[in-house]
Amino acid sequence: YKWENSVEGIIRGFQIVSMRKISSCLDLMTSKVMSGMSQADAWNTISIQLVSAGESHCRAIVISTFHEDMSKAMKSMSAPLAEVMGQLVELYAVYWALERLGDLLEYTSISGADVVKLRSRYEELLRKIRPNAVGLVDAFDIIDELLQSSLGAYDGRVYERLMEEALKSPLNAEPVNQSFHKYLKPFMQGKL
Amino acid sequence: VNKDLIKERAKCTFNVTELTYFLDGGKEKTFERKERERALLSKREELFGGTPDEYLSHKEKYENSMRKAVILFSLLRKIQEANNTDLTNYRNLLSGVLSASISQDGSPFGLHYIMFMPVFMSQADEEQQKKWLHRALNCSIIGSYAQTELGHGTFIRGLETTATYDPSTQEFVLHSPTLTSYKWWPGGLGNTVNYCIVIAQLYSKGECHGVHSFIVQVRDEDTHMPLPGIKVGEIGVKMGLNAVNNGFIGFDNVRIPRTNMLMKHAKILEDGTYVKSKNSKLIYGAMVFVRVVIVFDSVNYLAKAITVATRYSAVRRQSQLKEGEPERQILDYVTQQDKILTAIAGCFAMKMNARMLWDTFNVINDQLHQGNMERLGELHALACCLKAISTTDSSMFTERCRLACGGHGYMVSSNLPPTYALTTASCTYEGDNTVLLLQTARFLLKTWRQIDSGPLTPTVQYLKTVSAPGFS
Repeated sequence: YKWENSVEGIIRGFQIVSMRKISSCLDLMTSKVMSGMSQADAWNTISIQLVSAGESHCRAIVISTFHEDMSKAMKSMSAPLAEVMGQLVELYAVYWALERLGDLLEYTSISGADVVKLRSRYEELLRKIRPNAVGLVDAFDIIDELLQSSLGAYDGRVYERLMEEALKSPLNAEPVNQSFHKYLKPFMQGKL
Repeated sequence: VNKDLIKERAKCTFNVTELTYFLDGGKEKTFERKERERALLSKREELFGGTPDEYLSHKEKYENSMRKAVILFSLLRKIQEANNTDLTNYRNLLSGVLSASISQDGSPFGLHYIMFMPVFMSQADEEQQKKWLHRALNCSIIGSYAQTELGHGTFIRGLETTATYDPSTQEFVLHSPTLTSYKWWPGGLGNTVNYCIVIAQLYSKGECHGVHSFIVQVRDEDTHMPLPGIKVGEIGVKMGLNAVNNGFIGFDNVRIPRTNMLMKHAKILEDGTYVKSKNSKLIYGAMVFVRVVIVFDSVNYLAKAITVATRYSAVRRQSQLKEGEPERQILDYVTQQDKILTAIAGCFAMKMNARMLWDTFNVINDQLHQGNMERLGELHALACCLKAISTTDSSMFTERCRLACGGHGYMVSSNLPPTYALTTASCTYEGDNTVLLLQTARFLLKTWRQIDSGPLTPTVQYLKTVSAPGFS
């Protein structure tokens, strides 16, 4: 086994991390039980590592499912769309590889030079996907009424909407709020 | 339309509609969704007009959400009447209309569709379905699902509420023996529902038979007053989900007919004899279904957050990258791309995984009903960890989207804070994520112990490959 900086290589890396963590948890459980600890106490003692193993297993599944199912779907997509989808899959895999670098360094044969290349590839992917960012979210086709956001409406009238929403504040309904006469004015005039 | 957004759309290299069809699952599905949205928009003013919720009191918020929910669910009822036989249609309705809820703070009818109905359909026998299902489907009765207690969460064997069978009257006596046994958190329970599925320890002939489900009338169908012996109310303000009307309920020796125990699987006969379920694991189907819906929900919430953050980042200009240049779109900064583009990728990844989980659920659910339990453990572990990771990631990426929008993203009108409140809530409800990952780990350790004793199920097959001699 040799580390590869490809999506398949990263998936394999996460699978190895998952396997090693599971195996390590079982070894720990066994040694604790052998040394007289109850099964339940042993489980509780290593539960942080168990959660971590569960998460790594899931990361391996999520990335590989994304990769495999998208690869199948891409066969029936137009070339420009398939290209962007391929970039998204790779971005996702590289992002999580960099996020879980500690695990990969501990359990796989990834090297410092591989990490440098991964970081560079990550930045390159961001650059490639950037022009399609708006198109990618437009494709979710969420109507403004459901999005309910002053910042995210389709027409991009961000500042106008922020101001329209601000004017709906009940504090803008009257020029002087009654708290001025009741509290602030007496306080400012030293009458309290 | 803002000029920068026009430019962004002009330089897109792919056909956006093609991707929309893919995301919806085909051109027809897009048209169906559009049809549902058209129905919603026919009530635009009633649903989306008026004072924003954030300026209302807690009580007014509930009353307003109830007004809107009645309009929305009347539409949902009509749509469902046309498609009420298909589970996929039902899930689509839940994910499409309900989770893309008109309220930023959830809906008091949510639990009726997400929990009450699926649990009832999977646990009620034919007679019970005949009696209640039609009424539940058309919302003549509205239900909630009460499992969690004030002092007891995921560990359901620890629940304290009791249902003791009295053969002399053929009734169960429901009782909350302690304050900690009060049911706590069910959506809609506060002031909305009149029925509830209650999980309680079943006692008959002096013996405890473990937890079972009972359908209990909580309020009078006409006056809506709580029935005698029932103490019901709302639990108060939360971080988000304040229109969901989460409630508490306690029972003071409340009597319900024997036929109110959901008896598709286990039964109590008239004389109090307990008939065990042929397969106690069949009840897991509804739980897994709910987790599948949560994964789809997470995708929907995240899709909203990334749409907001991406469009804002194209419109917002800040600082000069090089001296003398005009202010740049913030989307041009790599740190901004790091926050947003990864969230977009995460949303697509989770969408594909939600579909995979749904397909796996359908395959294994069919096997379960044919008596094949082989992959139940795998399905349970998969649903647990995907629920945990999808909600954790959705919450984390939504927060990154909020941060990507600076101070404006902190405004409630951006819808990012309410969306974060919804996503982070999903990390704890229907199984706290830490507990769910521990359940996945239990399955993995069991699998690892048996790795040499035969073939592994598909989602753990990789363990064999990467542990082969000489591999790593």
